[in-house]
Amino acid sequence: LGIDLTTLGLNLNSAENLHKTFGSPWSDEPAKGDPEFSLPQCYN
Amino acid sequence: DLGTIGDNLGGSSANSGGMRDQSYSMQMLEAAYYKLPHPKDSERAKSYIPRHPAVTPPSYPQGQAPIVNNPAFWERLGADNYGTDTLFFAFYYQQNTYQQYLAAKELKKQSWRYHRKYSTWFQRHEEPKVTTDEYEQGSYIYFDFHTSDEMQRGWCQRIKPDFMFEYNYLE
Amino acid sequence: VEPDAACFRDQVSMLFAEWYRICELPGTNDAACAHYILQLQQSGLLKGDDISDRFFRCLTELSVSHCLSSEVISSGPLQSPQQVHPLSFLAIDIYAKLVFSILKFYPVDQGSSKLSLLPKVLAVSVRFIQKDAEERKVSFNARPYFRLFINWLLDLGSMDPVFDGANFQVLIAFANAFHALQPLKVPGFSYAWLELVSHRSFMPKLLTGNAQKGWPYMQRLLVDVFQFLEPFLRNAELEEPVHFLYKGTLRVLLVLLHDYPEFLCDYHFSFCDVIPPSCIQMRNIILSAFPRNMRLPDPSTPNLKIDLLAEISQPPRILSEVDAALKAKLIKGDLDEYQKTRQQGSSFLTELKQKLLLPPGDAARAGTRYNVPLINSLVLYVGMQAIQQLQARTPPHAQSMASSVPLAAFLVGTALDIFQTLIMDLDTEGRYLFLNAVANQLRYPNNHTHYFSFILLYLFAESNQEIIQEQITRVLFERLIVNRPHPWGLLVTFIELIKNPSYNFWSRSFTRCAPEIEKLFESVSRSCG
Repeated sequence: LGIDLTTLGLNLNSAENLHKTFGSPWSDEPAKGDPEFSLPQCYN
Repeated sequence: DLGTIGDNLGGSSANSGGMRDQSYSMQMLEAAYYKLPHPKDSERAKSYIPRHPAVTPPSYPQGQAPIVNNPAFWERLGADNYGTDTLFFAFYYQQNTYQQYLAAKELKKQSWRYHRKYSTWFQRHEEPKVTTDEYEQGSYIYFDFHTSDEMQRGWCQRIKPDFMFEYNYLE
Repeated sequence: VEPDAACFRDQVSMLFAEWYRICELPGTNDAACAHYILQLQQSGLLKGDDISDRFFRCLTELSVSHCLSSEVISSGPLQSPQQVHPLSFLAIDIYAKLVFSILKFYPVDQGSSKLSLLPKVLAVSVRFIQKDAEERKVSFNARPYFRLFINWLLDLGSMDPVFDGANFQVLIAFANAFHALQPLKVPGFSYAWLELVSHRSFMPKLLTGNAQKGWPYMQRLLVDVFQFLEPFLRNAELEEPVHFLYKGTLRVLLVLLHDYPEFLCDYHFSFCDVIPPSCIQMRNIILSAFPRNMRLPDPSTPNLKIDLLAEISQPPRILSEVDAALKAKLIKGDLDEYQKTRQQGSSFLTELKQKLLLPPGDAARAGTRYNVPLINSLVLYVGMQAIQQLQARTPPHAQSMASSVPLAAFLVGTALDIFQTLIMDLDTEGRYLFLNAVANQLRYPNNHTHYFSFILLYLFAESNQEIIQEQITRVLFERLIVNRPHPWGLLVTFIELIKNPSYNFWSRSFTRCAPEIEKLFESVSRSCG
């Protein structure tokens, strides 16, 4: 009967793309993901 | 090779040479199962490369002190009232580093909120006058770099009365 | 002069040690790196010839053996897959950085050769891994190579300005390398392979931008893992290592379903060729994909008129080559001839069943007596021809197939002759595979879903053998009782079958052949609203 796919650790209702925090095919945890903050030019 | 699959005989393009029978594959898979890549195998020490390294005499430490990657260090800064500027410094000048992430976490703890459109941190100066599902409106403190007069160039905190903080810009 | 192996290896070892010292310099040392690379280039080690291959092979050997020697220190056998011996990746990281630096600092006037070196380095790595796996067998360890590729994916994928325009070629070089390392060829590399192929620094880049030129490569990589799993997935009970790989593949499919549904939509035909019919949930994930900009009406909406949906008359995009299997088995010519002349009593129909059978030797390996991709190809190709004929006959303003064109129009053409011949002539297994090929087209609202939904219901209504009606029901039902997701077209077809009194569904004896079956039918029809 297959498995309950919501138990695989992926938020299938997420409005964001899953691949950004896709840790690995083996983990139920999302990857930490590198924080990305965009900064205005004047800060560089 | 990029076209059809061919017969369902356990793969066609892979048939050429090196095709494995099932029991061999199972044996190898079983062995590999006990040598899975570990999450750490994908992680790399974040070697921070300053964009505009300040030239300092060799007697100065040339690498960053390991403590800047220690969350406790930032929590101490967060607790200390004058530490806030350091948090902002780390956020804006140490971009794409772990310490930027730690500084942001501390700022959030102090109910600073990052506005994605203005790339600026805001903190409520008083309870907002208006709050809806989409936004809140009121006067806020915000952390800014002011260049109004040469003497006073630098970072400061200002009050922004009657500012509308739309939630879809809230990071 | 052809350097002898030992001497050459010592030289490379010294060069590697020197590179290590440069990497250990504090801060950024671009100047030192660039100078070192220039020296390598002047010494003729980077021409991309046989010497280069030997140079990179030596470096691979040095860095891998350094990594694996670090494993010997820790003791005791592993108790569980999650428990791993710590490895030192120092040498691997240094080697990866050397390759990245060569690509980055290679003098630009050599323009094209900058990138031509990457496929060569990857080819050396691929051959080295294949050989290592071949020699070490169960003691092969994929982790050093996994780390090597991860380094390259993260460095090269870091959108370094050097590669801005050429990033796509970098991705293709990796896609080709991963295809050469596919599980069927290096089973011991399977887990590392799936993690690399689905890595967030690789798969999203291959599927985004570049006018979807990366899609065929990702399709091929997915087919690689399906082909490896296929023989194992024919059985319901999976051994733990297979189940682990299967679950990992499901996770990757869910990321694709969520982020790149159009990719799964457009290649569903190829994937259904290599997913065994028993692997229902995995196939449902692919068949449930629908374009992100499409809103699907709730299938259980009372009096839902799917004929009036705007999308229902639109053809789905199919990037797989539908008629290739027909051509390969030399059936396409006869089929086109038959469809054109519609020669009554032509031998085409009577010989069709035989043509769908596999030679006995192949049948054993394929786990079925039938050539499944050929059946899939025949069904979809014939259906597409029929839809084209229908649309050619329908005035342009009324393109939605059923609203203006009487249902009888569906019956014109040879498609139905072919489908009815198949359903009557094939044995239970063959009929099951044929009905599966039809049910695989029940997806999101498009004119294939509409046409094949009609075909299934028509065959149900017109058949005078209850065994056929039961089998049609079974093919739909087994796709509905598995855990979600369920394709929209499957739901609307099943609801039509059980609701529309003209199919007389509930009077069929098989709906009450056992109490639990009766309960199952009721619960599924309740969940379908």
